[in-house]
Amino acid sequence: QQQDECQIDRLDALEPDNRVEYEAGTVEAWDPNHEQFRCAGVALVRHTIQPNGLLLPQYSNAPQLIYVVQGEGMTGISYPGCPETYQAPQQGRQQGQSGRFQDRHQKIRRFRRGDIIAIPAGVAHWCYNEGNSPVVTVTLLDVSNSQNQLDRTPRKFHLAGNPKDVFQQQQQHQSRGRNLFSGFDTELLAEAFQVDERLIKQLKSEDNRGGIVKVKDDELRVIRPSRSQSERGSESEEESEDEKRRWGQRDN
Amino acid sequence: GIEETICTMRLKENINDPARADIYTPEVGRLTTLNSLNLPILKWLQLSVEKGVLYKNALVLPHWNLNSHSIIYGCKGKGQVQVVDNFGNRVFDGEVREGQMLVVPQNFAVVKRAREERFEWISFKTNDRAMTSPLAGRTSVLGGMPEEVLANAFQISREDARKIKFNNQQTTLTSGESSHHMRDDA
Repeated sequence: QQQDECQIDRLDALEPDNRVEYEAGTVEAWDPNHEQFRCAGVALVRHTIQPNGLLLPQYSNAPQLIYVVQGEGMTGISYPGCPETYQAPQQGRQQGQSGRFQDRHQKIRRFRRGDIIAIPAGVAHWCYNEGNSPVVTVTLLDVSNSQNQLDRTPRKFHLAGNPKDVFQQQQQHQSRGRNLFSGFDTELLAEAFQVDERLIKQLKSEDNRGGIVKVKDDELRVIRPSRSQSERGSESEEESEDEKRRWGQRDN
Repeated sequence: GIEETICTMRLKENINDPARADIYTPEVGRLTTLNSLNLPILKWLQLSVEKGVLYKNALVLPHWNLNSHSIIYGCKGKGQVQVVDNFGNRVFDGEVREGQMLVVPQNFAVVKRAREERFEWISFKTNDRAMTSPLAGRTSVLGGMPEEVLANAFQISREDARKIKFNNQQTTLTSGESSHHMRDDA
């Protein structure tokens, strides 16, 4: 922290300074250069995700705490090196397939109003609104945290879409944003992913949907336990006893 | 008791020995890591090191450094390197040759490739347990996401999302040459 950053004569309650609209939601940010935020070493952003909207995968240079103001949905947080523990059942073994192309992914977490979600610096996440009302979240980025070795400028690194930088002033972010893949050579990425260059051009997301997109088919189909399975109480325990009996299982 | 702890502490380690490689793919290359787990003094210094060797046409899969900067020094040969910032801008696209230094800031995405000759480098990392997050390959960040998320994010079919997730089953290092053949199959 530089000297004099906290010599504040007067504090104010602040509204967001910047707003960017996308296909299925909006992102609003408070000016990170405001003296109050510079003193605290934080940056703040508010996301509004419309029903059936998907906040595209991204990571930040600072650890984040997200508070869910309203709505409900699910989020996937991809930790490097963690296994894909949510797996589709193997099919087609009799057809000589090894199950390689059955989907599998890392754990998915549900969230609802009042939840706090913690995301370390540099760890990618996405969010989906599966409710009927908008999801509103407020995110604090702790740019002065030791996990951030860059400067105190809040940075979002986008893995998909073409979102604008919401922390930059209006006049600076008129042009369309770009994701990380758009910066690499198409040929290099084709070698890295071992796919054709047509598909790499899709990764570069040269469309106008921005950073929050509408999901096709009105629902995001992913592998996860059903809500009834995870939230039913003693009823489900009885049910699982029945299941065990049916499958001939006994507790050890 | 300081002589029992600090004075006798191991301060030296050789990182060149191919037999010590942590990641190795024949005819592609190898990576050897020295961090606070195998050289405890590095915990004090909060630094670590990676030694890399790439053979002709091989590449280090694109990735970002999760918790550290990476300062690359070219030891032998030359490698093509691209670095991308948070705006998706390519902030470096060129060769790193023997004797040259390149700083890759934390979270910036980077890819390295050896062209017509072998490339050796050393990366100093500003964290004693530096971590990377791959963008492609078996352990990639996209591989950890549901097909449907990728299909919607990139406006591609589920079949194409599967290719993105599963086509390259290698981690960290991959052969550029073999991928040309696989691309035809994809």
